[in-house]
Amino acid sequence: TVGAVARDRDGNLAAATSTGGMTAKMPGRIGDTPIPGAGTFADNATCAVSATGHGEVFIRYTAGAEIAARMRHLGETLEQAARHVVMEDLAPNDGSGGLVAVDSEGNITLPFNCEGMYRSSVREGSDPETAIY
Amino acid sequence: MSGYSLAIHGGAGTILKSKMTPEKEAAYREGLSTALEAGEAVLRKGGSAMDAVEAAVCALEDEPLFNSGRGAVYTSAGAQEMDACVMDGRDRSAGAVAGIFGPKNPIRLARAVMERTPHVLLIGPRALELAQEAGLEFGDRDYFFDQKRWDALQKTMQMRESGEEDDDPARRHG
Repeated sequence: TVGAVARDRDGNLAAATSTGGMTAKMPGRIGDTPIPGAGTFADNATCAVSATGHGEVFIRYTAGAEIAARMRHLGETLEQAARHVVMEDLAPNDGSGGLVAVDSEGNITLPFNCEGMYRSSVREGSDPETAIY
Repeated sequence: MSGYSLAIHGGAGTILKSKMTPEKEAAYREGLSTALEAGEAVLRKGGSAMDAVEAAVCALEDEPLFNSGRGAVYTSAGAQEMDACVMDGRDRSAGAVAGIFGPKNPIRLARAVMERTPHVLLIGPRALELAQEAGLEFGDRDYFFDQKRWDALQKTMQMRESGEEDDDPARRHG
């Protein structure tokens, strides 16, 4: 699965995710990628999220929308909300994987709970960062 | 108002840490850098977040190293099925496609669903018709074929047949 999240200079957020699914998956199986609120989510008031992982669990926990809900209702930062969902909601429930997210201020977070994660990010005025775990 | 931000991820499908070589790592880093630059170029010129994420994901879909578009993995039936989604934070508009094969860049078709229809998610023949109407570029089976993805399918099917346990979380990922 691949994906991107962005905040532009006008403060608008967007998310995009694309996948081939899992190797040897059952034909017709659909994961979280094309489900808004699960693998892909964006709302200017909170955050944009693109996820990759064990899709069925990301759907059940509505991963992207849950991060936004925690920010909106609990007042958590993007970092706090995303980390909670990846480490406390998904990980204990067989939800291996991770996500990339950006908030309305342009803050970026890239949490994951397993290996095989490929990431790259940049903020205006800073050098790009690329990492593989 | 502060400046732009962009983050991308590029899942490889079933690549174990133990199989990562310096050469492979360099290739993955190059692929990620190319995609990030594609998206950042849009933002640098004052473009929209939506255009930026589309550009970045298209670059990843064009790179066979990653599991989407040209690098898509195979189903148990030996076919490729692709899913994609976009969402716009300005108004929560969204577009998605699922289980498609043909368009080189499924993310562009997801955006076409968002911009050209009143719907959110399309599957099947009508999704491909929309791709044709939108003038999107198609690829054939040769374009999408990737030997390492095909080999990964054979190995996974052999593991299933032999009852071999698999603790690689990446095998359950896209």
